[in-house]
Amino acid sequence: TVQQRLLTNFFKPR
Amino acid sequence: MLEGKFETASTMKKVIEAIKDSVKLCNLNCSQNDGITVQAIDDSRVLLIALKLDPSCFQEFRCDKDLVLGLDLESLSKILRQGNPEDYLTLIAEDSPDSLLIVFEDSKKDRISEFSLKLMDIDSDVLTIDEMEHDCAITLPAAAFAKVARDMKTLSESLQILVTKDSVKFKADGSIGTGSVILRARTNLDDTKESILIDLNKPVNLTFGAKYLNDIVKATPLADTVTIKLTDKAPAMFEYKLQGGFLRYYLAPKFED
Repeated sequence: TVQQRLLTNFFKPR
Repeated sequence: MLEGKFETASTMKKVIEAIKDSVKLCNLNCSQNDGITVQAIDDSRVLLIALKLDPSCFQEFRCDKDLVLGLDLESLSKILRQGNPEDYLTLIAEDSPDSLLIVFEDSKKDRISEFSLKLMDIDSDVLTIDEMEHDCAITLPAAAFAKVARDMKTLSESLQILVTKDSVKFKADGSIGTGSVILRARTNLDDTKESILIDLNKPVNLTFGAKYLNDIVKATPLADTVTIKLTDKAPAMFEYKLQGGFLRYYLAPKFED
């Protein structure tokens, strides 16, 4: 969903 | 070896109750400098939880070697319920642990209960969480926010939050009808935790899943106030401050592509 993409776009794996 | 002793079990009990319905499995990261930290994403991958318990959260804290303790939070919650909120609580783990030892002591020291919780290998990404610019920050009594979130969920799956420089409006639009609650900014000098503070750079109008807001307000017993930072088309942050740490939730708003 758009929400899931938003969260993963903001917080990238370290 | 990890040995972290809390002055009261209540902090850990409340923290786990606040996150266990969003996240089933998570890693507790332990280090001498940072204390205990947790980062976890809920199963639907819309809500990110970040917990920090500094060494200052503990009466005694030592962690000779960085440790990652993989836990089933439902199981941890079962064990934490065995202790009283006012008991001392100590978490103990060896350097390469396969279990976490959890010890409760009655303040009169006439009762000691020990539990061992099996650890698990949990695969999880560690994410970078940078401080974000925000359009507005609201600080309000945690209980007031919890009431709005719980009440409005009965009307609609979504809750709209609109912020102007002097008020926060919560709006729900559901099949049975609509509802709104307006909280006006106010400064209560006698009782600062009752204040509603709005720091606005830009008016905000965002919509969130009511289910997630109801998961977030499970942290209400942890703090008198909650701070909410909102930005257009960015995850919102909900912060409950702890003595020497915090529990933060990052929730992606709903919007059209």
